[in-house]
Amino acid sequence: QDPLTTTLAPASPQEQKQMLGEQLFPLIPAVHPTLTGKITGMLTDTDNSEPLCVLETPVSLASKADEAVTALQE
Amino acid sequence: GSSISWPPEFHPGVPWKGLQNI
Repeated sequence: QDPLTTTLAPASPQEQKQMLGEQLFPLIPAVHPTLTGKITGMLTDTDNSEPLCVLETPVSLASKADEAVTALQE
Repeated sequence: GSSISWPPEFHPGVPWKGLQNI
């Protein structure tokens, strides 16, 4: 049983997003020292499966952050 | 062009502004 999923389950959608953002934010600077707030917001502003995947699979963080930065710069 | 306001920027401890219509 994943503790984060368990924690999120009873929360409102808005609260779930907030929690996911809080978890993601400190991880972003490791792959992209700039645009941390934007990347976090971008990953958070999707279906919950996206930020959950990044949190549960750290190796996907870099690629997701790269996608976010690319999209932001277009 | 269109102004770039998306995505909303996330700040820890600050209520996030995204998806306000949910």
